[in-house]
Formats: sequence, C-alpha cells, structure tokens
Amino acid sequence: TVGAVALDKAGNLAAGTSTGGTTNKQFGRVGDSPIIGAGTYANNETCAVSCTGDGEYFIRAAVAHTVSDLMQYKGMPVPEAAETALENARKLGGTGGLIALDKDGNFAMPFNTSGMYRGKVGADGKASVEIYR
Amino acid sequence: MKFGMVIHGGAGTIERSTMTPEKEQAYRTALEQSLKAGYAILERGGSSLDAVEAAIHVLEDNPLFNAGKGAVFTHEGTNELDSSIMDGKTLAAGAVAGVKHIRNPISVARMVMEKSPHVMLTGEGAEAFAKEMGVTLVDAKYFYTEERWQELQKEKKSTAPKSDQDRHG
Repeated sequence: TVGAVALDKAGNLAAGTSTGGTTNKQFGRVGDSPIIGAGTYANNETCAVSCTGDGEYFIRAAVAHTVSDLMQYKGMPVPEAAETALENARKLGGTGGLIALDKDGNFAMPFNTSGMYRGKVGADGKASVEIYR
Repeated sequence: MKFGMVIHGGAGTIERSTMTPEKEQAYRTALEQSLKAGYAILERGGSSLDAVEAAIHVLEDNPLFNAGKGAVFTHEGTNELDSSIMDGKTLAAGAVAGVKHIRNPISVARMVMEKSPHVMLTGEGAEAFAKEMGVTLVDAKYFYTEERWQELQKEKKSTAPKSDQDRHG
C-alpha cells in the first residue's frame, strides 16, 4: 500500500491511498485503503491521513477518521491522535501504520511493525526518507 | 508559508538483515522521487490534491510497492487494485475498488470524486466509468511481476496454520 498527505500554500489538506490488497486474497476482499474514514481521510479543520496495514482492523477502528476526531473533539495534537488511533487498531489485532499531517504542517508517522517505508518534505524542500524503526 | 507532504510505501516486516544495499537504495530513491513530484507542485503553488496524486503516481508506477505496477496477486492469480482520495477543503471524496485494468487507480478515484455524484465505484463499473472519462485501460499483464507471482505461489504452498489475522479473505 502507498499513500500521501499534503498541505498546500492555500492551507488545503488532501489525502490519498492506493493498494494492491493482500497476497492470496479471495472472494472480492477489500481492505481499508479505498474506505473513506478507515484508510483515508482529510479535513482542513484537523488533518489528512493515509493508513497502511491489516485492513479489516483498520476498518473496524475507523483509524483515519479517528485521528481527525481526536484532534477535533479532544484537542489532541496530531502525533498523539495518530498514536492513539493506531493503538485502537492494534488492540483489535491490527498491525500497520499511518501518516498524518495537520493544518499547521505538523505531522506524525507512527507504525507498530518492524518498519514502514516513509518520507517527508517541508517548505524548505529538504526531503527525508526512513524505512526501519 | 507552511506547506509540505508526507508519504508512505507500506508497513510490515522490514528488517535490515533481509534487505540488500541495492534494494534499500532503490526504495529510498523511489520514495525521494515521490516526494519530489509532490513538492514540485506544492512549491509552485499547486493544490494538495495535485501533489497527492502526483506523489502516488510515482509509487504506483514502481514495482517495488504494492500498488499499481507492483500489486500483489489474488488467490486466482489476478491483480485487484483499490484507491481513494479526499479533499480536506470540501470533504469531497472518491474511491475505486477491485479494478484490474487501471494503471493509476488514484487518478480514477479522483475522477469519481470530481466527475461523478458518487464516492466509490467498484470492479467493472469503475472501469466502465474510467473509460467514459477517457482513461486507457491496460492489459492485466501490465501488473505482472515475477517477485509478486512467486510470493503467491509460496503462500499457496504454505501449510502453516492460519491465524485469525491471516484469514483476511
């Protein structure tokens, strides 16, 4: 699964996710990636989110929308909201990670696996890429 | 002025011990290309939607990642792709699921958002919509990669008991 979240100069957030699903999947199985609120969510009032992981658990935990809700209704900063939402999925049995970017340019990239391919770039144009924990 | 982008290329069992230097460099290069594609749009004042779409195109076109060209195989030996996009300004959203002949599903997800009254289209209907929008469908062979095919064969041969987490079908 791949994903991206962005904040433009006009202050607008967007999120996108794309995937090939899981190896050996059957019966028309669909995971969280195309489910708005589960694998993808964006709201200018809060943040933009893209998830990757065990789709069934991310759907049940409505992970992407939960990040936004925690920011909007509990006033959590994006790193704490992202960690909390991911932990909700983990408690159900789901592993994976997510990226989240808020309306002020703050971001989080939590994951509960041994690694996640990830990267960021800010207004200064300096890109950084990480893979391992 | 604040602007920026964050991307991911999937999470999972990624260990240094099983990664060759060449493969690690290939991943890093691809992720940097994705960031550059998105940043170029943001830097010149383009929209976050355009940046997200451009960054994901790079990853969809790279066989290293499980999306687009590098999609994993289903039990039947096909490739089924899912994608979604959301606009934080309007809360508009679009998605496609179970498509088999669309090179860049993120772009069709965006078309669903911007050019249809719907949020999600699936399977043949999504592909019919894509054709109506002028998208050229690709042969299913486009998505074939030997590494992903061998992963499916290994998975099918595995006799290890499946946990609840493995029963995603």
